[in-house]
Amino acid sequence: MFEAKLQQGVIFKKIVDAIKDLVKSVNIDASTSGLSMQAMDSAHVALVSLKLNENGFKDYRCDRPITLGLSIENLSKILKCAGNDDTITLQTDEEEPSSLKFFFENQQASKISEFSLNLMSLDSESLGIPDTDYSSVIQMSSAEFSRICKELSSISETVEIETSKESVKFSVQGDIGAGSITVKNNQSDKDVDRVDLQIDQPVKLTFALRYLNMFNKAVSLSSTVSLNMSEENPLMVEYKIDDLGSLRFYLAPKISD
Amino acid sequence: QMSQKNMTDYFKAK
Repeated sequence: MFEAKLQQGVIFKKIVDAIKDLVKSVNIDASTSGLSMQAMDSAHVALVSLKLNENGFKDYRCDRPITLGLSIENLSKILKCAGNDDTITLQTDEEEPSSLKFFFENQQASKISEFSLNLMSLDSESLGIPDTDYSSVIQMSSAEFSRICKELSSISETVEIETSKESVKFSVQGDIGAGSITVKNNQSDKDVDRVDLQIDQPVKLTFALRYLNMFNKAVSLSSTVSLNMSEENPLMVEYKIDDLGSLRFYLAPKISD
Repeated sequence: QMSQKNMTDYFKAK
């Protein structure tokens, strides 16, 4: 028996919205400790990693580990039928399920929707994310990071991110010209202004803005985002989801030929 | 000119 009930179903809707342009089909692994998912995009330059802890669910039960192979597009179609205030319950009784049941219930418990999504058998890539001590960690407003990426992507396809002890600089060079936005360390009480820099070693790395803009679809999951960088390692962009877990995106840096 | 590294090997090397 597997059952997971989310009090705020809208979070699950937001997660699926945030990853659906990046990955088409995924294996979600359910275990006693919660749900996890890892998948690379088709170009194999980005990786999505989702972890949802059992404690974050209203009810959670998973008697034995199971793998749920899902089409994200089809999952998204079913989740469109859930209201933003609904609870969402995932359920299956089978050991090797061929479908996953969904129950959506509104706050008054006056409307209950039930769907089943056919599952797919997907080759699971055995991906492992190496433990990395990032030499530059930036925590800032997710909306602000999203705005910077969106603005700069009209000038260039790539952005160079350079850290120093005091600031982080986002630079672009394009056919029409060049520019940069520098954000300084700021210990404001307001989330929207706060910028936390933990810089052991400054880094200078270049990334494709197209991917960063896709990651930023997760902006509504968290008011802050953390950018974790080390030379020659993929960038790790993390959105923490309150008590529930985290959604992480990894992106390979652009390298000079 | 810049290129993007395929990350398959990186993430497979546990």
